[in-house]
Amino acid sequence: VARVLAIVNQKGGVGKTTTAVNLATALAAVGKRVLLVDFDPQGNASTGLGLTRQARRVTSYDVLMEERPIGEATVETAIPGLAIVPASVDLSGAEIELVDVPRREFRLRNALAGALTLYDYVLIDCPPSLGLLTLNALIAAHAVLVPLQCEFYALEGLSHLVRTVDRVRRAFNPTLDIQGVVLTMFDRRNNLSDLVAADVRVHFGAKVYNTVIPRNVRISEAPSHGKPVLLYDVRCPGAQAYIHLASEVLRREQGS
Amino acid sequence: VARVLAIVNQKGGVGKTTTAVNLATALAAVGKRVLLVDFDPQGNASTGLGLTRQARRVTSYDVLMEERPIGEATVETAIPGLAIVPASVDLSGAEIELVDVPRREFRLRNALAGALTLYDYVLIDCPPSLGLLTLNALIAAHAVLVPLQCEFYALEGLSHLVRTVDRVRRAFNPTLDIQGVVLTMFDRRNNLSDLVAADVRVHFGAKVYNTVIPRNVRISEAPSHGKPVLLYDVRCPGAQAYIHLASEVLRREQGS
Ligand SMILES: Nc1ncnc2c1ncn2[C@@H]1O[C@H](COP(=O)(O)OP(=O)(O)OP(=O)(O)O)[C@@H](O)[C@H]1O
Ligand SMILES: Nc1ncnc2c1ncn2[C@@H]1O[C@H](COP(=O)(O)OP(=O)(O)OP(=O)(O)O)[C@@H](O)[C@H]1O
Ligand SMILES: [Mg+2]
Ligand SMILES: [Mg+2]
Repeated sequence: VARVLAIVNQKGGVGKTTTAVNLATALAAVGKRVLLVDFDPQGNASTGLGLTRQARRVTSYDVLMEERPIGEATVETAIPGLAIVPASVDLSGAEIELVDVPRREFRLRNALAGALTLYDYVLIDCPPSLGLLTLNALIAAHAVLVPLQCEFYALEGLSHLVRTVDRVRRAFNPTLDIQGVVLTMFDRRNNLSDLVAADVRVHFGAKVYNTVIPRNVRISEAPSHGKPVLLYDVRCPGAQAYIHLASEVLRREQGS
Repeated sequence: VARVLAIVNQKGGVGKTTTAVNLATALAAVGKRVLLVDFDPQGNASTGLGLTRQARRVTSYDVLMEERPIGEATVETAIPGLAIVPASVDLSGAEIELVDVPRREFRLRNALAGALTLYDYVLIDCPPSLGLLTLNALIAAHAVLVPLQCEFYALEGLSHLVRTVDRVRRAFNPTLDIQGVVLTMFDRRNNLSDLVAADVRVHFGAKVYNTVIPRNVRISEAPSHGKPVLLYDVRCPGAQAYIHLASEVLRREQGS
């Protein structure tokens, strides 16, 4: 049965989509069957994997709100073993539409049930908020990965994120846990990166992955070619870091 | 009567808070009386202006949901002429709490009415979404400033943002307009920045400010000292860019 990993951080622009797309690709590259659920109305993960507008006919909005079977929304990507449920801008209305729907928090978990036997991993790319979309992802997930940009503002929201995960575990999903925090956009030339990284390791200790994702321009170029950086330039430092992260995630998975 | 500017972009991490804090400071530095409303549950703008936890006793949540008078939530900052309405994490619940409140879209506009005679400018720092909080800001505003990171993913959500501003203008706020798009984190060494900047100028033409904010590490260091970069290091390229942006905003304001 598939393990479901939610990629979550309400701070914007910290590398959630980049981590979801490249970690999913790296897991598929080592033979895992992976489904990526694009749960962000901007649809960046769908773009990062090269999906055209036409390929987004049935989306995560339809699965969540219209109860379309997840199989109907699933699209194969150019990467063998990696499929995606694309997102559309309709999703930005879902937060408000969901408010008075019964069992509104469980809709994604229920929708994914049909996919769990087909995949080894399901990754969910979340929007930058802790609203009903991210709540649905936390309730559907077994574990949470938190990308954290090595910047001062990025530290601010961490305690609220941890409290939210704790509340979801107690109220809805007893096995939910933060598997790890991945430091992103680490810039060796910049003192601030070291200070933030040191601070995070004090608070999160062993939860911080050893793999640190460096700031690497090839990572930000890849989406304009509709490719994960692993395909765009596998030898670059960014791609290598995501390959190492995948093996670290798999090691931690064996422990759970 | 004060002009209200909303700093909006649903894409995360594009420089909304950095623009709000530093533009507000630059406007105050040239003698304008400025109020910054922190409307993001992360409270980054409050931190960026050096507010301690204790100074955030009455917040934008209380003004929005409990109808506390805005004067009770306003705190003077270390910058002469610049005051702030701080944010707290309670705000992240407001999106859901607002759904069945009557005239939910007009609450911020109504709350600000009491402040408009005291200031020349009110700036609203918005969260990375187009939900009820940003909707409130768009209805309270006279003009919108859109910070845009020079990255590929940042282009994706622009058409949705423009459509949302158009819908708000037609349905709620007939004078609302996008005053301009400000390119942020521009990196001269990186081709991608040029490509994105060129693309934005094709779509937005003269709406794109001439001032481009360079990627500058001093900008990202300043918040850890609780200061805008104009105070932290006024001679650095980042601070100089925000000073130029302020004079460009003032020129455009004279035209409106
Ligand atoms: N390690 C890196 N080096 C350089 N650029 C990066 C790196 N990681 C991400 N980026 C770029 O930084 C920007 C933000 O990353 P991304 O969009 O993945 O963050 P996000 O958390 O998903 O944002 P949002 O909160 O809007 O969903 C993107 O333009 C991306 O290409
Ligand atoms: N011109 C710049 N040069 C270098 N770093 C910058 C620049 N502008 C912003 N930053 C840094 O980039 C990060 C993102 O900026 P900021 O937090 O202002 O974006 P935002 O759009 O407000 O994010 P969110 O969507 O989470 O509200 C911050 O850590 C900030 O310090
Ligand atoms: Mg994203
Ligand atoms: Mg912000």
